[in-house]
Amino acid sequence: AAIPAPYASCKNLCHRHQLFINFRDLGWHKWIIAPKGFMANYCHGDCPFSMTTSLNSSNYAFMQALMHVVDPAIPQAVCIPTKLSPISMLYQDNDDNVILRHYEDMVVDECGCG
Amino acid sequence: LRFREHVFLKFLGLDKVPSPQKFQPVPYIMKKIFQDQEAAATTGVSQDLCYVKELGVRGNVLRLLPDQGFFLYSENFSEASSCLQKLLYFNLSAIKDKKQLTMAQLGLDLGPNTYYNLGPEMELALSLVQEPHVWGRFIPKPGKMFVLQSVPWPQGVLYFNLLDVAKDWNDNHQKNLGLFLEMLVKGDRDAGVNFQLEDICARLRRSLHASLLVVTLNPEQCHPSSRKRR
Repeated sequence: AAIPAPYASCKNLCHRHQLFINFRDLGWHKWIIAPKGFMANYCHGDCPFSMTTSLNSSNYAFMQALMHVVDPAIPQAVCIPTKLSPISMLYQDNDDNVILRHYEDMVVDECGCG
Repeated sequence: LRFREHVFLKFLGLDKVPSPQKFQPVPYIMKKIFQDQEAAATTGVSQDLCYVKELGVRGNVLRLLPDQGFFLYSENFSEASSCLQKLLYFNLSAIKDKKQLTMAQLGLDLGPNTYYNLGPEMELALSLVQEPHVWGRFIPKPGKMFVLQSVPWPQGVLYFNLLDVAKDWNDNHQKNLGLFLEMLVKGDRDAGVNFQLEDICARLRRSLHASLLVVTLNPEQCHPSSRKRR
């Protein structure tokens, strides 16, 4: 029989939240030439059973959400990044070298239950 | 919350927060590469972060090393046709051994690229320094000369490929004793020209800016297969 999925309001569901990391807040603007900061974002929200059948969630999350309904002692699936992108940083080090470096997986583009 | 800064710095590949004393100029090519990557990331275009398409080399970290050398002044300036002598030195210690050097480009900025104030044709010679510089001895013992070329005016920036030299220095830091740069006046000189030449050489000394652009590839971050088909 269909299991009545607990109703969760949209805003509590797993989704991407905006988070801008401003290097000035960290006091790093003195040595990071560019960028001034970057949109890192983050994932947060519930992964109820209904969610795992709709959004880009893994099969594993579907099974875990199902098992959580049957046995609440089993934790729910979690809200994690499913698509990430890199950033490049131009900065100066302690030897007066100017360095351009890329950092993979620094920006959360999409979230899902995993 | 006490921001666990050192953890994030370690992730960035730094052992402590840089506190630069002097701000270095950022060359156009590094700005362009940075802007191209930002644009690609913004538009979601997938990019191969282990290939620097603007330079046509594999690599994921670019470093611009400033020259830490000094000018040399030989006594018999008037007779010699030498206009400028400089020891160029680049500190490669920031490059840890496991990274592969894929490019090392020496940039010599001889000053504004303009037809105003043209000087006599020059000759530029670059040699490896074989022995440590002995204070009091005016000119380091130059070793193998690997560049000798005429430098018609105006010039702007001259580029030289130093990849083999830099690899040698990176393999054995003791070998890195720098380069000996000498600029000579081509052809003979008469007294009349002498006076102007002093000004030209003094102006050249003021405007000369040397730097070494180094590209490295970190095999742990850049697997051969990571190069996406373009």
